[in-house]
Amino acid sequence: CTSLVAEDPRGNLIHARNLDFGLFLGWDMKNHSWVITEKLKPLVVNVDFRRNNKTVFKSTNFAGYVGMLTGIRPYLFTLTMNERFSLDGGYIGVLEWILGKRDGRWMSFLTRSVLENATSYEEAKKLLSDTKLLAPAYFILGGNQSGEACIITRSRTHSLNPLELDVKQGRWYVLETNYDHWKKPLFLDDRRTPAMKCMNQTTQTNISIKTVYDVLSTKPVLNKLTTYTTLMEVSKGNLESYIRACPNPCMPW
Amino acid sequence: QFVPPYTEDCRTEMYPPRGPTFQSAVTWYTVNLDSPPSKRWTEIITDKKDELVSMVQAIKDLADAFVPSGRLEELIDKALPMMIDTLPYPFNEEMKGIATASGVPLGEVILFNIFYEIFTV
Repeated sequence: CTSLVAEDPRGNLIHARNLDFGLFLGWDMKNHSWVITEKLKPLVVNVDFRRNNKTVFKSTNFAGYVGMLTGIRPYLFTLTMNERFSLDGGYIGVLEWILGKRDGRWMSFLTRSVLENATSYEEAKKLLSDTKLLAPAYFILGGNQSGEACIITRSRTHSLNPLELDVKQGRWYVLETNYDHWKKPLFLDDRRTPAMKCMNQTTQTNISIKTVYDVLSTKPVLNKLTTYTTLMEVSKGNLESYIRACPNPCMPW
Repeated sequence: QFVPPYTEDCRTEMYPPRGPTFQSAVTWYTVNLDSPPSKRWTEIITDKKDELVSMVQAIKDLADAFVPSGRLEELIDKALPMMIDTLPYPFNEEMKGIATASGVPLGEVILFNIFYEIFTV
C-alpha cells in the first residue's frame, strides 16, 4: 500500500492511497496476476454511512468487510491504514484473544469506530495513537486545517516516532508505504523512493487530486497487488475511488 | 523501465482515470446506521453475493493447499463462529447479517474480517 497526505499552497489537504493486498496468496501464471487481488477487485464499493439520513462518514470497502481501511469524515478528517509487519505481530494478539486476554482492539474495528464516532482530527489522532491493538499498523491521518496530517506508526502497544506535516520545514506531504519512516524500505520493495521522487517532481505548487493520481499511477507505486486508488479532499467532503490494473511489465508488489 | 522494479518516469495526465491502468469505476451504496446491525449490509451483499462467494472460495482453496486434509477449513467453519460473541458489538451482529444475506458460513465471514491480524502470521 501507498498512502499520502499533501497540503497545497492554499492549505487544502489531499489524502490518497493505493490499496495493495494479496501478496503470496496464490499467483495466476496464465494471467500474471495475484489470485486474491483479482477476487477482491469486484468487491470494492464506496459506502455512504448515514444516521438520521445525514452522512456520518464515507469509505471505500471490500463488500463483506465491516471494518475500515479508507475513509473520510467530511470536513473533519480523512483516514487510511497500511499494513505493518513486525515479529510482535497479529498472531500474538489473536492468541492472547483466544486465551481470554481481550484488552486489545481489532485494527479495522478501531478505524471503523474512529470514523463513526470521532469528531475532530485531534480526537482521532489520540484514539489511533493510544488504543492497544492486536496487530501493528500504520495509520495515515489528515485533518481539516493547514499542517494537520501525520503518520502514526503503531506497535501493538505503542505509537512510535509519529511523523507530522511541517510545511515551514518544507515537508508539505507525508507518505507511507509499508516500512517505518525512520528506516530504509526493503530494497526489493522500495515504492517509497519512486513515489517521493514523483511528488517532489510535481512540487507543492502543482499538487492536486489529478497530480496525486498521476503519482499513484506510476510503477511500482502501481503494481500487481493494487486493487483500488482512492482520492479524498476533506475541505470538499469528497471521496472518489477507481479499480486499477497494472499492464505488463509490472512488479508483482 | 523494462527491468524490475520497472520504475517508470513519473506519469502525467492520467486523470480523469482511463486507459490500461484503469479497470473500472466503483459503485456507491448507502449504509443506514439507524438500521439494526444485522440488516445494514443486506443491499450491498445481495448485489455482491457471487463475488464474495468466489473470493471466499479462493481463500478456502488456499487453505486446502496449505492443509490438504481440509482440517484448516473445518477449523474455520467450526471454531471461528464460537468466538463471534467475543467480537465487539455491533460488528459481530453485522457479520452475522452478512453470513445470512450471502449464504457464506459465519466462520468464513469472520475470517475475512479478521484477516489482517491472521495474515501477519
